[in-house]
Amino acid sequence: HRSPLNDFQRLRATQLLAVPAEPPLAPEPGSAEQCAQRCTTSLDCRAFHHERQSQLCQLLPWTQHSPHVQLQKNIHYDLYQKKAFLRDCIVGDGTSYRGTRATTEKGLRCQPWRATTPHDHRFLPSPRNGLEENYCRNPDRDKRGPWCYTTDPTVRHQSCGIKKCEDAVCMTCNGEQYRGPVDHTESGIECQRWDLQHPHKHPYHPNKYPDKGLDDNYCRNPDSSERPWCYTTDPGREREFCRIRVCKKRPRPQNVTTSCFRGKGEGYRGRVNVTVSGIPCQRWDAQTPHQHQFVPEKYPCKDLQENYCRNPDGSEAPWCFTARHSVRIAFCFHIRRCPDELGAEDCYHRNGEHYRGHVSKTRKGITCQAWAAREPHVPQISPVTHPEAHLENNYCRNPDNDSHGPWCYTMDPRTPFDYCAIKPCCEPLPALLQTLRDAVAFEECGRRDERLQRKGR
Amino acid sequence: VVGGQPGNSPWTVSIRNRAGLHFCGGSLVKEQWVVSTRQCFASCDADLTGYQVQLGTLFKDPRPGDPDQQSIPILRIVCGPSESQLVMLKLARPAALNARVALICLPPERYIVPAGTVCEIAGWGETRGTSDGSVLNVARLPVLAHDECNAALRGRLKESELCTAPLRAGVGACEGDYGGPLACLTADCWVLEGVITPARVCARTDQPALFIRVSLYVDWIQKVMKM
Repeated sequence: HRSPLNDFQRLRATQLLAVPAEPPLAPEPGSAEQCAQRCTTSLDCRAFHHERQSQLCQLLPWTQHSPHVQLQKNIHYDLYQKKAFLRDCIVGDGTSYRGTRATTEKGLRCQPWRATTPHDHRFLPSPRNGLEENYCRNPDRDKRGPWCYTTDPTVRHQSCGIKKCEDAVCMTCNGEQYRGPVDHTESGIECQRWDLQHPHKHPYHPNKYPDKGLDDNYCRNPDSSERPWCYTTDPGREREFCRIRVCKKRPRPQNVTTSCFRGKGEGYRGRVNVTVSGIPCQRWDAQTPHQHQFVPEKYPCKDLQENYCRNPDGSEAPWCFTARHSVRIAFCFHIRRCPDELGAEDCYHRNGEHYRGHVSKTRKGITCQAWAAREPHVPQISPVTHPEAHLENNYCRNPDNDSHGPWCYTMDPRTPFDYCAIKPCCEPLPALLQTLRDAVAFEECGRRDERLQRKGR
Repeated sequence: VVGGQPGNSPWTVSIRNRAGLHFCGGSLVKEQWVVSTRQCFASCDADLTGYQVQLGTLFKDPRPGDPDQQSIPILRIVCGPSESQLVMLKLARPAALNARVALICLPPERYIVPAGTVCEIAGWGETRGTSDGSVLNVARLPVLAHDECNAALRGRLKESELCTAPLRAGVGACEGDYGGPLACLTADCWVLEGVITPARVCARTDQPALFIRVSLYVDWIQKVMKM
């Protein structure tokens, strides 16, 4: 049930460009898993390109660490590289280590394996044993891990002191930010890749949770469990925690707020403890009326005090278990959101249609796009279409008399336009709200089957 | 919705997070655009990958295979003018309009809903035991005159807010309804006059309920869809 892809690290939309002595192999049809199988069994294959659209794969004899090679963005390719060649930590005794460390733990330079001076030896490179250049290796399963002969005549060989992967990167709190290379569970079972649905089907698709770091088959904590875990390649065991060293220093909580909440409210430390429908929250250290996993001692960084609204699992907003049996959880959206806009740098009169100031930032702090530019947004309003509107450089303006004030196209590709960090000079005159003197006709909207309304359920 | 009853509101959509949990409501104003409230979203450039809107079903959590149900990923969020508390969500593809899914009309710019007009809120939010919380609930509320409401709120009513009168039975929106519509019947069509925003307490019997006055932001809504 282990996928051959488990030995590979995937880089999406990436191509490996090399200045090769000889061109790589021609692409062949195959799924990513078939490509991985071929690359695994090929001695000199270290990576492969997989074209998702055409389902083609091209085996490559180099990785991003090879000389004269560089990574490049390319939406047609996914690049898979053998983990052994990328890791800078070791699994077990490091026999499979194929990294590029070439100095010993005491800083001595390693002697190339091909050379027999200053130290003669019998470990000569072959296509199978992975001995290469002067990189640290472990050809004789030495318990201390990868080593090498040194270029110091007085020191025949020395360990390279490469850390074990579970110690290489430590985790803080519950490991939700852990992005380290451990890919085995605490009982030693290899993890299943997050982008595969076998042997275990699961909801944590990497595309769906881009901020959880669900790379390859590394241990992660996407659901705010006690610590990082993974689905296992053992069909009989769905998921299991991983053993990862806890950092000595606990990080200072970020974005702490008490009277309002910012973002999803993970840093909210206020004292609201009643839901908006008036139900008191359940204490976090209680298991009734609702049993739950968020025991305060197991979540030291989440400040699960009393029965205050908190957000220990990255939900949409602070929430709590409620004291009512029929309502398990309730969001605390009634807590005010903290303002997240820049302070106004200037002011405008009326709608700002005559504003000629030099503010060129949106209220979120994004730089404005020049009015004459056509990137990242092709403007519908420009100095050509509105010559009289003084659309200079990238200054905020109001060429279309927008009732909400000066605005600009933005340099953020995802935000075509936005209002600026400018406020009305004086309290805005009450908007002329009109009643419907003349009849209004609506087209293709606002109609429904009214029968359902009258007939009660 | 507290004090409501199961009903049909084909423009009301359920907004679901990555775990598929309903957390807010919205209104379908164009096949590919939903209006909701800023309070429901982490930020104006939140990554909404994995978030979806659900429409075409009366059930909050329909069984798989519900024929009319549509689930459409959300492409991105656009925040309204600062004091509007509005957001617009662009959908990954247009919703298919049918008997269960319809657009709600937008009001004329800066239109005042006459006091006493009976409007309707809708949502899958908390019912506090007053109705079946597993289906869409609707409730009728009368619009309160601006001055009267301002007096009741001791002068704290904003220009961008619209009020409905409190009902003795305790009728109103609640947690899970936020972002959903206050729809009023005008010229035989249901018009999106208000958007539900969080209050400190649901369905109060002694204070007006506040909604975002959509008619003040219709120009922005049209501009976003045009841009």
